[in-house]
Amino acid sequence: YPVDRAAEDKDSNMDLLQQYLENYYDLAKDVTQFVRRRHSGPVVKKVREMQKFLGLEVTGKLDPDTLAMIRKPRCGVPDVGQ
Amino acid sequence: FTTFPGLPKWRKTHLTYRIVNYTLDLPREAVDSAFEKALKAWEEVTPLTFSKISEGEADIMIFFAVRDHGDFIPFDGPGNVLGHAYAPGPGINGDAHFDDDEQWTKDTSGTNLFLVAAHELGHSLGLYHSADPTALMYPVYNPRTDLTRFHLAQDDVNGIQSLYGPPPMSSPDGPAAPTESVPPEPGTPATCDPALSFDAISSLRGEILFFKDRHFWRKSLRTPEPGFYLISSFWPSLPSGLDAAYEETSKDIVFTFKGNQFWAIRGTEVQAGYPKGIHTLGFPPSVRKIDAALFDKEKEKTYFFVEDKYWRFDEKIQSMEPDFPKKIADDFPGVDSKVDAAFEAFGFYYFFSGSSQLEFDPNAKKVTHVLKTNSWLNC
Repeated sequence: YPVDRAAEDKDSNMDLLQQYLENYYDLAKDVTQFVRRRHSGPVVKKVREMQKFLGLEVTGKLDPDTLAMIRKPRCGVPDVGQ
Repeated sequence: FTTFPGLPKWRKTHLTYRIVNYTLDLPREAVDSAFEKALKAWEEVTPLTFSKISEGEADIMIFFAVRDHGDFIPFDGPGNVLGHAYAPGPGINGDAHFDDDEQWTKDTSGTNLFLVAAHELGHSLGLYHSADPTALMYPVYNPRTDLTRFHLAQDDVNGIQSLYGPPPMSSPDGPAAPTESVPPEPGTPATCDPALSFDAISSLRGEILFFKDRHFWRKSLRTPEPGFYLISSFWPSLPSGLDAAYEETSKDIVFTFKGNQFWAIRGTEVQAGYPKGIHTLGFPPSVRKIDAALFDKEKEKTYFFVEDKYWRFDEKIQSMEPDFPKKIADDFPGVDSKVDAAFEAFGFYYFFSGSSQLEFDPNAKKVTHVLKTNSWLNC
């Protein structure tokens, strides 16, 4: 204590990203903690796919533009997959 | 644009919709009109038509709901997900659900219902999301959309027409052949090129067709964006590079001319017995081709323009009038150069020569406006 605010924000942003990729980019739901696998191939690949589809710079990382985009209101239908 | 996996689409062109319940954010009539306007946007660019029912099972059932609403995809409270919809098909398919935890508004002070409705109904018709940020089917809501100038992006039109084709030539006897609007490729004429000239122009069942080389623009007065098509995609047997065209509206026939031949087409059907020779209309052998033609529906007479002269054909008695040809400049003061194309609309004659267009008032017998040729193409 005190709470490490930055670390907490980072975790919640990661949760947001995980949910977004699972809901809209067909990222397989996986019990492994997302934060630990955020640099793994499949996740980076999905981040890049999402950034490309939405017209963002394709960095493979949760950069500020990408974070702002996944916070925006949108349609609930996925962007890829079934 | 993308379509749903498996390409689900409606196998009929007339669809019903029902607004099962209403958000309390707006008066009922505002909700009704938002959905009506949203469906009209799709109706204008396809053969689809929609009618609203108030009870029973409609093709497209529209719900407002919050959180878990019985379809295993709960909404998430204010913000984030605004709505979702299902691809065409029976039961829940085709339905559209809207998150009533949003603040639905007629403007963009909250979440604009018309915009989200038009998007979700795009799904109900079979469109998936688009990666074009200017398209209605882009997944992220754009609160800065100018509602006063809303129209579907070309990507949206290309997408929905890949499923259902373009609107029929507003013909009583069914839709025209499903044909792709051709996105401009290299070597095709650019719609808003200031030097654009036309080969021929004709009305057709309330639309205006602007012919150029192998293509034509099809302008409906209801949609700002003209469609762009290959002539051969509607009329495979017609030649490209036409000389002239006009619609004899009382017969629902468009006559198209090239060289010393002409064709009669009704909708997408070239009539049997054509092409015929232009001399069967009464032209002297010295006339090899005509430059332009326009039909005056009031007088039921067709004007044929050849170099600096013109003939007049009486459509009622199907005969070229005596005492012709006459000098164009004598009877159409201000129309001094060779006419490339011409048509009549709203009681005016429109003459096209090179990159200019003259609006001529046949009663006042004078040119009333000088315009660019592509002023009709939303340039």
